[in-house]
Amino acid sequence: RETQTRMDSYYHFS
Amino acid sequence: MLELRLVQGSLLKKVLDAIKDLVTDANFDCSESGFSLQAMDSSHVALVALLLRSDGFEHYRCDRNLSMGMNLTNMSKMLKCAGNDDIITIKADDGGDSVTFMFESPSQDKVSDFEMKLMDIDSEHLGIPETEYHAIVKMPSAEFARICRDLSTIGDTVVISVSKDGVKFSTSGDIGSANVVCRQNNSVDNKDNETVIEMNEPVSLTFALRYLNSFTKATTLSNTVTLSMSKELPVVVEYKIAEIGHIRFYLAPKIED
Repeated sequence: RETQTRMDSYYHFS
Repeated sequence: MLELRLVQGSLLKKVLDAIKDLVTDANFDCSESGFSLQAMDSSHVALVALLLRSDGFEHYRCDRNLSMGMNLTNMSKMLKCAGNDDIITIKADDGGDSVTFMFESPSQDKVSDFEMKLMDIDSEHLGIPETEYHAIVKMPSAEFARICRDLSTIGDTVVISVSKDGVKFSTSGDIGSANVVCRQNNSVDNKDNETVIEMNEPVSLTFALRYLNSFTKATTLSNTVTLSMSKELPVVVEYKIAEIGHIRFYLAPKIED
């Protein structure tokens, strides 16, 4: 099964 | 005060068409360097970053940095009232609660202004560092749109693989499977028809086609699109906006459990 990742797992709020 | 005059007003109309289905509300940030936006879709899977550089405007006045929260559906409604050849001027007062869009016909015989209420939106900016990507594919934007549309009739996700042989788009679903391979080609007469692959390392990533299809609404902004990919990073789908800036869509990959 594939899971959709989210943007905030790669980049952080500045 | 803020006053931005864009002679090619249709660019702004196209930008809104490209992002309004992905993002509902967003802050437009205005500074000396340009008019920009960064926003995520409601599920935080995709991000859009727009930049219209100040030097691309015929007149650009921004006395101090301003962040204007807008509902993109409403903004799009207003911009739809501008003719494709109209000059669009965006005006706002510092600390005001509205923005005015002024539309001038090319012959200056018709001038309209539409005032839209601004809204407060919590500004959440993701810091996206400059990255050396493992593979960068430049291809005709219409070709990319065609592939995404075709494959989404077969499956929900696409595996994009870049190797020295080319870029492969693969999908599968209940009715079967499909692969589309685009090889590097050099078009002598038209650079826009070229597919150019720069690869340091082979990359293969899986993405939801629903989002990629949404990004291709920006196809009208540019004849070419660039896909930048690295292992375990979101893909960047970039459309250059002639002489003035770019629109970049970031999409987080799907990963195996």
